[in-house]
Amino acid sequence: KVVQSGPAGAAGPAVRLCPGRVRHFRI
Amino acid sequence: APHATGLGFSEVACDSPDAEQAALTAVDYLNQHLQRGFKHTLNQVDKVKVWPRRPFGEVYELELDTLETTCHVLDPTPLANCSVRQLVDHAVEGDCDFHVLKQDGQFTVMHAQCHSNPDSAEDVQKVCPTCALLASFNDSRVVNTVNAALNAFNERNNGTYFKMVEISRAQNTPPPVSTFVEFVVAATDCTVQGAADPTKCNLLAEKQYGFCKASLVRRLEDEELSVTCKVFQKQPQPASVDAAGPAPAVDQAAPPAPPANPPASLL
Repeated sequence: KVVQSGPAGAAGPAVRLCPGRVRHFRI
Repeated sequence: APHATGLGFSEVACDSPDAEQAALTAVDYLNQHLQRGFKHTLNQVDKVKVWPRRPFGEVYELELDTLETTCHVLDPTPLANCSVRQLVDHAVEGDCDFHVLKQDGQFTVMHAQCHSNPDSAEDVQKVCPTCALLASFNDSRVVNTVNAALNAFNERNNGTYFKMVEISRAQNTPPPVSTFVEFVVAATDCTVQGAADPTKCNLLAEKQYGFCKASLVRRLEDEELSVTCKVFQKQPQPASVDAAGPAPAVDQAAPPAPPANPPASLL
């Protein structure tokens, strides 16, 4: 899967979108 | 802003407010349509894609991980007050795919598909080598414990005869050999004294369910039975019940109101 990392020329670390936080405990 | 992919959908963060709202709507929908077992709670949003929808709105395509709680689906306790079943109790987890429509600020479930499985025995024994694993519902010790517990409950409950509806979970432990069961009962049109043939007793039109926990501890020539049941308020029969699966959509803006009175408890 190809995902754009952001607007052209944008600087800074890539933001991890998913998966989200674990609310209770990791299986 | 949604993260455009050039593939027709956008990606948003799994913990974004809209993704979270869509996921909570989805879990509410799941619990409203579960017909047996225990309510599930959201553990993690795995993936989210947002598709534009013509002429209005957008569709959230979600992959969710859920965990079993200790509240039966017939228990009117709000999900927020239900404890998550711990790994040492050999809990059940769920994997779900949902399509949730967002339109005019409202979220509506369009599609739901879930699979649930108990955690693996290896995972349970890794954290607790001596913990009991789930037992089969047709295990003879389980069936005996449930029957003994139901009889004991009906003997103490000097009135309406309650019938078995569902065994919800069961565990056998090593010596002292014990069996723990959780099951659902429902009030019938028979009295305890008049229930000579329970097969002739019918559930009431206005269903009244109870959730029971029981244990049978065996020591040499002695058996100790313990049973506690929580009987819920009567539930009016819905106009139509979709036995095949979830209805295509639910108006999340108008969830069913919980009963006004707290559930009665009978010991």
